[in-house]
Amino acid sequence: QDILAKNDAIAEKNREFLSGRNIKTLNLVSSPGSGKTTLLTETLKLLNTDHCAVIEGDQQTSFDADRIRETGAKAIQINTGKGCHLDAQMIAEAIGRLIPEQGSTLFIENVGNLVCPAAFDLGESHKVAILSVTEGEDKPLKYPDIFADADLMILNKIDLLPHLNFDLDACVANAKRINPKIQPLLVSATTGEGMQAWLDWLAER
Amino acid sequence: QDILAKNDAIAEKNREFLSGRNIKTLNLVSSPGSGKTTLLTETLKLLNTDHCAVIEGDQQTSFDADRIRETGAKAIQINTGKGCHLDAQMIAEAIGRLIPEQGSTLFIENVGNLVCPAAFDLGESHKVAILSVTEGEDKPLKYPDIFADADLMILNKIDLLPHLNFDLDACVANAKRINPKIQPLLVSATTGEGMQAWLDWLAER
Ligand SMILES: Nc1nc2c(ncn2[C@@H]2O[C@H](COP(=O)(O)OP(=O)(O)OP(=O)(O)O)[C@@H](O)[C@H]2O)c(=O)[nH]1
Ligand SMILES: Nc1nc2c(ncn2[C@@H]2O[C@H](COP(=O)(O)OP(=O)(O)OP(=O)(O)O)[C@@H](O)[C@H]2O)c(=O)[nH]1
Ligand SMILES: [Mg+2]
Ligand SMILES: [Mg+2]
Ligand SMILES: [Zn+2]
Ligand SMILES: [Zn+2]
Repeated sequence: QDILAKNDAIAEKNREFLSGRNIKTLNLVSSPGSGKTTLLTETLKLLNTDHCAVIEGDQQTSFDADRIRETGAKAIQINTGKGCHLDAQMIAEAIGRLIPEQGSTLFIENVGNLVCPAAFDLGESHKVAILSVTEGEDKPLKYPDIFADADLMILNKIDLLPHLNFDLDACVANAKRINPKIQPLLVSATTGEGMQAWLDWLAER
Repeated sequence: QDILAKNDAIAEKNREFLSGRNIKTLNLVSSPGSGKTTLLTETLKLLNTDHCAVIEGDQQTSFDADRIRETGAKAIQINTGKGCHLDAQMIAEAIGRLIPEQGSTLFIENVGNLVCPAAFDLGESHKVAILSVTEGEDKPLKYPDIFADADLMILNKIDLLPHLNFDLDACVANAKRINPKIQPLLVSATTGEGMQAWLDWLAER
């Protein structure tokens, strides 16, 4: 469809620019409140924030960009208003403002939405899907497109597992049915469990 | 915009039909995995399912309609494919298939999405927003449109409160800033806490 074709063209330009400058770019997607911002802030506390930047996407408020900036990292907040996803044009403009340096890492936190961001390539090097264990093991099958092009599925909030009926094996099996190459990673952004494996994965990309 | 105007015209036709037959119609909206289906199944176990029907919306699968049918209630599953919300045309067709009886209750479970369903009137008599306490107290401000026209905000999964840093007062204050008339209701769909107040609210509509 025309909107998507236009978006993909701009995404390709973004990708060319970013990979040309060796900028590792992650598109973090998840439902509202799965822990994207918490995971990012905890991650930034463990990295050199001089070599990181964040593009934050939300309908309203700059709460998330404010939380990111508390770590010392640069952040740009995009407010989409009624819009339900970031698109490549928004990212192109944000890159123009941020001017990320060679060899840096650019995190993009997409609007909390398990549906629409799947259709909009931003020019990222990797898509990371975050599923909170509180959401249930059937979500990869019910919202397949977002897991279909994710390289990594972070299962967050594992500290709550003792209080839930979450079927971890079923969840991973469901995700692999949609995307055999997806790699699951168990994490608690609040307790720190699993953070080292996530940092290792980042470092290897 | 043209798509919305078209939708609203069909929604008005739906509303005329449903209210004309005294059919109480609830549009349940929330993020993926906040507990819409669990709440509905627990609710249906406490109601006379002969006088209830459910329209289920999901990108893929009929898991939710199957779960509803286990209670004895009639359910229709709509799969939206890439679509991120139910619209009035889909509801009109579903009503045509269900033919809900006079004085019955029609539950609509929208696609898990805190953004897009806000823009699409379905012809419901009431919009019910469900926020899981695991999602965080800032969500009403970050996703304002969905709370702006909800009559009721069900705060679900309160059984998990002892293990979370959820600021209940802040959440309610945030919701009332967006919509001074919204009524908060604390519920756990799994333990049953708060279910009587929810049934009372339903009975009074
Ligand atoms: N128990 C627990 N809570 C968590 C964890 N990670 C995040 N949270 C909580 O989950 C809530 C939502 O976290 P956020 O980081 O705002 O989630 P988000 O995905 O950025 O939300 P949006 O940007 O609005 O879509 C907050 O109350 C966090 O404290 C975790 O690992 N365990
Ligand atoms: N602890 C707890 N878990 C709950 C509660 N309600 C639902 N859940 C769990 O939350 C998960 C998701 O529940 P669903 O009913 O599928 O949520 P949903 O909103 O219908 O999800 P979608 O239709 O996919 O958007 C399941 O594992 C449920 O068991 C609750 O009150 N407390
Ligand atoms: Mg966030
Ligand atoms: Mg459901
Ligand atoms: Zn969308
Ligand atoms: Zn939409």
